[in-house]
Amino acid sequence: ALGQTFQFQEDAFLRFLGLDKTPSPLKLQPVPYILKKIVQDREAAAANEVTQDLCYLKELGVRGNLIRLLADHGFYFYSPKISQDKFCLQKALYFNLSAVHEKEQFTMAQLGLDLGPSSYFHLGPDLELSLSVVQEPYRWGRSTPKPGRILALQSVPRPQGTLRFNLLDVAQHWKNNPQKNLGLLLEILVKDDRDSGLHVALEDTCAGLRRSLHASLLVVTLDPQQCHLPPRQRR
Amino acid sequence: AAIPVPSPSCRSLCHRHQLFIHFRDLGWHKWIIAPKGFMANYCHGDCPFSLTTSLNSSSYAFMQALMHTVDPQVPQAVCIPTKLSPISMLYQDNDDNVILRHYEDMVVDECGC
Repeated sequence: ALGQTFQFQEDAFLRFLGLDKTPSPLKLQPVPYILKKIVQDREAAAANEVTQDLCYLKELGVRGNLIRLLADHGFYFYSPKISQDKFCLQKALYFNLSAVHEKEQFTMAQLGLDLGPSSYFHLGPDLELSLSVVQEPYRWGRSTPKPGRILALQSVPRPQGTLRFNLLDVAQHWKNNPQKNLGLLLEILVKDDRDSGLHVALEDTCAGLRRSLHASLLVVTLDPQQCHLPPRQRR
Repeated sequence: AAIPVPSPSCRSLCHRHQLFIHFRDLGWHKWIIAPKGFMANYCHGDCPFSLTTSLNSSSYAFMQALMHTVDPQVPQAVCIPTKLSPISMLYQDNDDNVILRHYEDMVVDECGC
């Protein structure tokens, strides 16, 4: 009976905190340094009884009271003929924004692509990263799925390390039109592999990228009920 | 400011008590990344009429204490938080998302009647 009472009280409190049920993550996600720093700074300020504006994130330079680091739920396209297709890597990126409440206002949406150790790229082939918004559903055939119409967002020659892309407008559009959130298409293309000596390096580089690629979407929102927007200046 | 420590004779009077919440005790350490716990505190103690004015009391507590002296069936004024502050929590949800949000009214800073 005591256990049931605790369970009932815990569930009620978690709902109050905005959670449907007690989270039970199977694997712990990596936490970016910036989030750890925000927590540490707030703890230090609270310990010293310093008044904090919890609706402004000075570390990110934006207003907001809720930060989500959304995990990517996309999938890899399998291409057995890397050198023929000129694709080193093709991946669908998908971020579920359904937890973002209607009243929350986006102030930041930043895609982070961690390509892993930069040592892959020093001796490898010339690569180019391309990011597009998928605008039509995937066509599922016998082989690999193909995205419908896409809108090219950005192209990065010789990508390496961690790349960040501003997706504020895209995320806002997805939130307003959830049925249009079909994700992104990430492609890493081989620009020039005519030198046959590079083929082995190409295979290694692409395999390394597949192993180490980690994508996440950092979303900051502001709840106007908890954080009042600054008054507009009079003309 | 230093927390005033009540003298032995005043220990039963309304004041803030220290309470550290370890998330491990609740089993929440499996999904809360930081902090590991926090000093939540709690309020406890008597609110006698004679000291209602000196115990950070509301006017209502004063009136209730007054009524209690007239009619003992009316309960005494109670010791409650009068100032609370938020904490920030970093946790992971069931969709593998990492979330940082602050929650209002999680720490008792001051108590009163």
